Amino acid sequence: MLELRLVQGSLLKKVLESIKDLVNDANFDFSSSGFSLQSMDSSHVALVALLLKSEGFEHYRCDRNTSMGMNLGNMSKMLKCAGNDDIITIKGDDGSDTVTFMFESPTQDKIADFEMKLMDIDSEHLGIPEAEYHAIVKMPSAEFARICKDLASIGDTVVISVTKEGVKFSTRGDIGTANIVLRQNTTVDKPEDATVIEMNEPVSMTFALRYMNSFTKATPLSNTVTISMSPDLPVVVEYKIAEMGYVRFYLAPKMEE
Amino acid sequence: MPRQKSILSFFQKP
Repeated sequence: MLELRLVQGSLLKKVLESIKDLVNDANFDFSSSGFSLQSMDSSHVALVALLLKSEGFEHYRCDRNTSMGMNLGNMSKMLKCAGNDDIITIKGDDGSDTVTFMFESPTQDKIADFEMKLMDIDSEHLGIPEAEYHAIVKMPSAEFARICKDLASIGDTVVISVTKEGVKFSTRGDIGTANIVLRQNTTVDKPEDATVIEMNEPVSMTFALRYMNSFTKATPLSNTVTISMSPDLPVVVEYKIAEMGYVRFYLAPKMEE
Repeated sequence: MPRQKSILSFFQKP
């Protein structure tokens, strides 16, 4: 028996929108402490890790650990039928080949349930080693989205370099080059507007902008984004979900052979 | 041109 009631249903809608274009199918792993998902994109270049802890739910019941394979496109179609203010409940029964999404309007005058077919997914759960990062940049998520979008109109790859001067995003393409430098800026009215650079050692790495732009679909989930880099490791682009968990995107770098 | 690495070359299957 599985029953999860999320008052802020729009959060689940936003989570789905942030990952559905990167990952087609994924196993949702439910346990008493919350639910998680880990999946690679079909090209095996990026990996999504999602965690939503049980504390964030108004009601959370999961009698035994269970894994449900879902097509994220289909799940997104169903969740789009929920209003932004709706309360969403996920229900499942042991051994069932379906999951039910129930949507309640805030005034309880409209209640809908959508039953979705589950699927068997052969997933490879990868071990992500703990890492010490050379540099961690925390910045407004909207600013990061703007930079990725702007640079993608010039080139296909971005070089992200962190030095004590700041963080530089560079690209080059047929029409020319672009460099955007952000300096650490903590003298802002609101903490979420700050750019904070923690650097142990300078680092410079190259990534595909197509993936970075896909990650920025998570922007509505959080005012800030954290970018963690070390040479020879995938970059981690993390959007925290207030008091509940996170969506993390890992992207393998482009490297000289 | 740098080559795109696979995520599988960094993270291990159990």
